Parts: sequence; C-alpha cells; structure tokens
Amino acid sequence: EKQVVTSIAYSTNEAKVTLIGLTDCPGVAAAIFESLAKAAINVDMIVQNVSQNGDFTDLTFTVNSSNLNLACKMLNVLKKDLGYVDIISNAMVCKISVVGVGMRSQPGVAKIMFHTLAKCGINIQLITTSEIRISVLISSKYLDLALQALHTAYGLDTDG
Amino acid sequence: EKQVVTSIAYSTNEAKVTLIGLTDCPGVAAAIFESLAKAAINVDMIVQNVSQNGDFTDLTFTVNSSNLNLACKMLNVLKKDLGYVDIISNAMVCKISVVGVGMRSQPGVAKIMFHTLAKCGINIQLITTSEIRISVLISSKYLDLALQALHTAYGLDTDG
Ligand SMILES: C[C@@H](O)[C@H](N)C(=O)O
Ligand SMILES: C[C@@H](O)[C@H](N)C(=O)O
Repeated sequence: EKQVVTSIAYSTNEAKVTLIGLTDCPGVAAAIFESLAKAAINVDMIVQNVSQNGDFTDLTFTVNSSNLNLACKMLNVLKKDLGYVDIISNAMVCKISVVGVGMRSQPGVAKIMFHTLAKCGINIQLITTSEIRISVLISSKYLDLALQALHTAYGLDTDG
Repeated sequence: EKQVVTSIAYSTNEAKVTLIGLTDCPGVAAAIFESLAKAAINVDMIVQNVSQNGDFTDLTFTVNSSNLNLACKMLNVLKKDLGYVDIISNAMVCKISVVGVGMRSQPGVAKIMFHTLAKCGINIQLITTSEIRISVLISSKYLDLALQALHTAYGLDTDG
C-alpha cells in the first residue's frame, strides 16, 4: 500500500456548507447548484449520501471561505422551494487528500489513512474519493498533526 | 462550461453499501476499512457526510457487485463494535462521471449535470467530486438515458 501513495495534498481556505433534510427527488441538486452558479460561486467538494428510505438526505459542499456568506445567503432564498430543514456552515475545516495512481486496487490505502487519523484522535467529518485520491475534511486545528502523521504512515518523510 | 467537460465515464458493475447511524468518533472509519482490507475487498467510492450535531452519520461505499455479499458479511460481524443501526445495499446502481480539467473554476458544470438528470426524471442517489470529476450514483435502469442526455448537454455528441 505504501508505494501506491505518492503525495499528500491539502487546502486550508475552504469552508463547508451542509443542507440538512433535503427532499430526495429529481431537481433538488440542480436547483442548489443553479443558484450558486448564478452567483458565480466556485464549488470544490460536493458530497451527498444515499437517503435511508428515499425521502430526505443531506448535501454538503465546500467553497472558498471568502464566498461562505454569499453561498448561505443564496441558499436561504431557496429554503421554501427546497424545503430543507437547516443550513450549517463552518470555516474551521481543512481538506487533506492522499494521492496515488492505482489506489483503487489497494483496499489498504483507505485503512491506513483512517487508522492514522484515528490514532491522532482526529475525527473525520467528511470523506470523498476519486480514482486516484481519497479526501477528508477535518478540523483545521489538526492540519499539521495530520500531515506529519500521514507522511510517516505512507513512508513519504523526506530524509534528513 | 461546455468546453471544460471532455468526457463522460461510467461503470455498471458496482454495488453500494450504506452503514446507517454510525457513531461519529475517531476510529470508526478505520475499523470499517480495516475489516474490508482484511477480506481484500477493493472499494471504489467512499462517501461520508458531516453529521448534524456530531453524533451519528451514514457512510456509503461501493464495491464490485461480486464482492457485495462478502462485504456485508464482514460488516455484520462489526455491528456490535461499531454500533451502527442498519446496513442497506443495492446492486442496481451505476456510476456516471463527468470529466474535465479546470472544472473547479466552473460552477456551471455541476448545475448542467444535475439539471440534465433532473429533466430526465432521474434521481441522484449519491454525489462525490474530485478536482477533475463529478460522479453520481443513479439507478442502473437509467444508464443509457443519462449517458445520452449528458453527452448532448455538454456538446459531446459525435457527429452523425
Ligand atoms: C438530493 C438530490 O440529489 C436529489 N436526489 C436530486 O436528484 O436532485
Ligand atoms: C464516521 C467516521 O468517519 C468517524 N468520524 C471517524 O473519524 O472515523
């Protein structure tokens, strides 16, 4: 597993916005991102999980912290249309990604990342993956601790 | 937005597994992926959203359909340790990804994808993104309809 991971990336200027209790039917996600696109707000991560019994689900996205207030304002306007229960946002987060081609065939890569963060007592707030990357959101106060621990765990420590 | 997207990828042999009501504290994700790694089960997508008030959250991952039963069996063993409420799984899903370098700076790319699926009456079950890709899980019965509509929406139709 260790050789597969070639680098650890991170970003600190992100803020997360979570819409709680969205109706899980076609068109809801489209309405959210139409309103953000209208305000020309760039979105980085988008995460939505499956709803338990097909009725409600939460959707989280991240924006540059400088756009956090505008994003929440745009979504407040949609509250009646979308019928979500609440919006929670938090700028004290950072994104950390473990990067490596071929990681899809290595179930141990995810295990090492989550295990390393757990050993540091760091709670994982959000997880999303792509073919060559696993990204998590954690509290920004743990950035340095997490980066050091992950570099060591994947054998990426620079010598000397 | 249209030029940014260069291709639409898909995969049909995936099955989703969702763990409902996991305790949201360090070590939980590690235990799940440790057990899957022990059984050498390759995982493709991993999606976990933020929990509302820091107590419980759901985690979804996808595996090759041939590993679905084994994955559920491994997780059933952990039920007492992890304390999750339920496991739901479904093999009738497919993953569709919109791919394009530089899409992070284009909020309209996500809007077009979600809007196009909504117009077809297709419900989005799960969303996850990376720097160059937006991926969704939808019911496998809509694969062809979704692929056609997305190719048209992003101007990727091959000339007659
Ligand atoms: C929640 C949202 O993704 C909804 N399922 C949709 O398709 O728009
Ligand atoms: C739910 C799970 O991700 C938990 N927050 C952890 O850190 O392991």
